[in-house]
Amino acid sequence: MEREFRKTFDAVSIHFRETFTRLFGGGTAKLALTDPEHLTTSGVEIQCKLPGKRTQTLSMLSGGERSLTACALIFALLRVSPTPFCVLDEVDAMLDEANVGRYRDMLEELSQSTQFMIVTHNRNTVQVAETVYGITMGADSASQMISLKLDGERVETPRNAPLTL
Amino acid sequence: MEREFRKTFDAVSIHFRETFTRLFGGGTAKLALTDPEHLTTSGVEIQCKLPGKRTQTLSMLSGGERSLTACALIFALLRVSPTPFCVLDEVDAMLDEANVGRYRDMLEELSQSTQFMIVTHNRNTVQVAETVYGITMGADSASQMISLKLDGERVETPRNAPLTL
Amino acid sequence: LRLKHLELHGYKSFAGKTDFVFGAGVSAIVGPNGSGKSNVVDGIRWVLGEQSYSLLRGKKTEDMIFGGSDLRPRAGMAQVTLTFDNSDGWLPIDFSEVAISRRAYRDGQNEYLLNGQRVRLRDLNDLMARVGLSERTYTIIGQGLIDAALALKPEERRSLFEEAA
Amino acid sequence: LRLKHLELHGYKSFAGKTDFVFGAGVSAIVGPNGSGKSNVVDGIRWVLGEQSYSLLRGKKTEDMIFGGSDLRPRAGMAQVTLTFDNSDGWLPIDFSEVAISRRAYRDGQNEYLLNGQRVRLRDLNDLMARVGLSERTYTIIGQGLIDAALALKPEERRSLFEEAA
Ligand SMILES: Nc1ncnc2c1ncn2[C@@H]1O[C@H](COP(=O)(O)OP(=O)(O)OP(=O)(O)O)[C@@H](O)[C@H]1O
Ligand SMILES: Nc1ncnc2c1ncn2[C@@H]1O[C@H](COP(=O)(O)OP(=O)(O)OP(=O)(O)O)[C@@H](O)[C@H]1O
Ligand SMILES: [Mg+2]
Ligand SMILES: [Mg+2]
Repeated sequence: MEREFRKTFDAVSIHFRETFTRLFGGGTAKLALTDPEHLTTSGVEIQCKLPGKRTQTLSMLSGGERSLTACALIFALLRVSPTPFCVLDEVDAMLDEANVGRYRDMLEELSQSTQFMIVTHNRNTVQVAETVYGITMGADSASQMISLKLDGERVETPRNAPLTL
Repeated sequence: MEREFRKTFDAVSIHFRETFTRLFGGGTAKLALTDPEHLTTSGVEIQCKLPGKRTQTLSMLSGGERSLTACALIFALLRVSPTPFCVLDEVDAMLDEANVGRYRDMLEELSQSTQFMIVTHNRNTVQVAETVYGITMGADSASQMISLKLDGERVETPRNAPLTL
Repeated sequence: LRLKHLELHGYKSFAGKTDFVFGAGVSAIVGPNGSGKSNVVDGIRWVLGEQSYSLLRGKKTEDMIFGGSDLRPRAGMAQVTLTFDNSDGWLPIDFSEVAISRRAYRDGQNEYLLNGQRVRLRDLNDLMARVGLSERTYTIIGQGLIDAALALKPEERRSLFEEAA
Repeated sequence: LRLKHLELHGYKSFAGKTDFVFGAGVSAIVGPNGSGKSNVVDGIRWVLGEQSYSLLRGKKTEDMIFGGSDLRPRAGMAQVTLTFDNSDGWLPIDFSEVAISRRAYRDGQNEYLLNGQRVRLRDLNDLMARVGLSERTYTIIGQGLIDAALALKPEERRSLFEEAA
C-alpha cells in the first residue's frame, strides 16, 4: 500500500514537472512529500516557480495561474493513471489567450488516449473538439440540445440558434 | 440599531427586485428575513425565480446565474448605501454575451454616482470604461503599466503591447 | 473509445429525452448561462452513483427530477443512462456494450440498472471501483472547482494520489 | 469624483513606482494572467488598513513587498498611497486632498500615514469607519469571490446589511 503510493507519487511528480512547464511555456514546479518518513500519512505539497519569478507560495499565484497549475496536476494524474474518460466543466474560464492555447494543445494530445467531455464558453478551446453540442433553454424551461457541425477548423452555428460561442 | 437594519433591509429589498429583473432581462427575486420577530439576529435569505422557471434554491443556479444574482445584490446595496468607490475583480468571468451586456449597462448607469475600478478580460465590459490601464509582466518579473487610449467606443492597444484583450 | 452515449430523461432541466453521442477525442458542450451544460455533468456524476447531493448542487432526490415550469408540467421520474463500449473488455462484464442507468422517483426512491437489470448500489460501486471510477476526484472537475486541488491541505491532497494508485 | 490616484511602489509585483490616475466613471485594468491586475486590487485593500493576510493572498508582511527575481533585486519596503479628492468635504479632514499611505518593511513593521503624517492604525480605522470604508465587504469584490454573498449563511449575510446601515 505504501509502496503503491510512493510509486504513484514518483510517477506523477515526473509528469507534473513536464505538464507544468509545457502549460506555462516555462518555469519549473515539483511535488514534495510533507513527511517522507511516514508514507502512510504524508501529505503532498506543490512548489512552483513561474517563468522568471522566484519560487512562491501557491496563495500568491494569480487566478489564471492557479487554474493552469491545477490543470497541470490533473493532466499528470491522467497520464500516470488514466481514467476511462474525463469531464472538465469550464476549467478554462480564467485563462488568457496564450494560456488557453497551450491548455488546448495539451488537451488535444491527451485526448488521443482519454475521451474528454468539456464544457466551455471559449471559442479557442472548442476548436479541438471533434463533437460539439449546443444547449439552449427552451421557452418551456426545458433544455434543448442541437448538434453543431464542425467545418474544418471552425464551428458553425445555425443562424437561429441563440448560442453564445 | 434594529430600526436601522430594518430600514436598510427594506430599501435594499426594493432595489434588489429591480436590479435582479434588469440584469436577467426578466424573472423576479426577493430578500426575506429568516426571523422577522427578532431583528437583531435575523438572517437574510435570497429567493429567486428566473425568467420562465419556478422559484428555486440558490444551489440549483448555474455558475453564470450565481454571478449575476450576486451582482444584483451588490448593486442594490450600492444604490441604498453608496460607498465612495467600488472595486470589482473579474466578476464577469462566467457571464455569457447577453448577460455581460446587461451587467455592463447597469455598471455604466451606477458609475454616474459611484467610481468603479474593474479588472476584466472581457472586451464588451471594457467598452464602458473611460480610463483603461494595461498591465504586463516585464522580463524582470516586475509589473509594468501602460495607459491605453480609448478611441470612440473602441480600445486601441499599441502594436507591441503583448496584451490579452 | 469508452463512452458511447449519454441519455438524460427528466433529469434536472432535461425534461425530454436527450441523447448525446460521443466520439473519440474531445466532445464539447456549449451554450448560454443557465441552459443546462453543467446539468449534463451532474447527470454523469449522478448515474455513476454519486450520493453527495452537495456535489450535485441539490439537497435531495427530488432536486434531480425536472421540476416543471409555467409551460410544462413537472416530471414524475428522472433517468440517466450512460452507455460504454466494452469490446475490449475493460469492464469486467460479459457484454460488448454496457449501459449503466439510474432512476429517481418523487418519493425519494433511487434505482440502479446494469444493462436493464436492477442491481444494488453497492454492486455498482464495486464495478466502478474496479475500473477506477469510484472516487472520481480527478475524473469529473465541476465548474469553479478547478483549483480545489490547490486549495486542499497537503494531507487531503494525498487522496488524489491514492486514487491514482 | 472621490478617487484621484493610486501609487504603488515596491508593493508585490510593482517593483517600480507606478501611478494610476482615476477619472469619473469606470476605470478598467486589463492584461494577461499573472501580470499584476489583482495585485492592484490587493494594494487598495491593503492601504485601507486590511489586517487579514488571507484576503491579501499572503501570510505575512514580507509577502507584500516585491520579492525580487532573477533579473531584479528584491525591495526593502512596500508603499501604497491612495489619494482622494476632498473638495466637498466627504472626508472629515481639513484638506481638499487626502492621501492615505501604508508602508511595510522586511522586519514586519507597518506604518500608516495621512497626508504625510504618521498616524496609528486605529486612527485610520476610525476615519474609514466614518466614511463607510471599514468593512469593505461590498466595496472590494476580489477575484473568484463574486458569489461569496450567495454562499454565506443567512446569518452571515446579515452583516452586509449592517454594513450598509
Ligand atoms: N430539477 C430541475 N428542474 C428544472 N430545472 C432545473 C432543475 N435543476 C436545475 N434546473 C435549472 O438548470 C439551470 C442551471 O443549469 P446549468 O447549471 O446546467 O447551467 P449552465 O449551462 O452550466 O450555465 P453556466 O454557463 O452559467 O454555467 C438552472 O437555471 C435551473 O433553473
Ligand atoms: N511579493 C511579491 N513579489 C513579487 N511578485 C509577486 C509578489 N506577490 C505576488 N507576486 C506575483 O504577482 C503575480 C500575480 O499577480 P496577479 O494576481 O495580480 O495577476 P493577475 O493579473 O490578476 O492575473 P489573472 O488574470 O490570472 O487573475 C504572481 O505571478 C506573483 O508571482
Ligand atoms: Mg455551468
Ligand atoms: Mg487576477
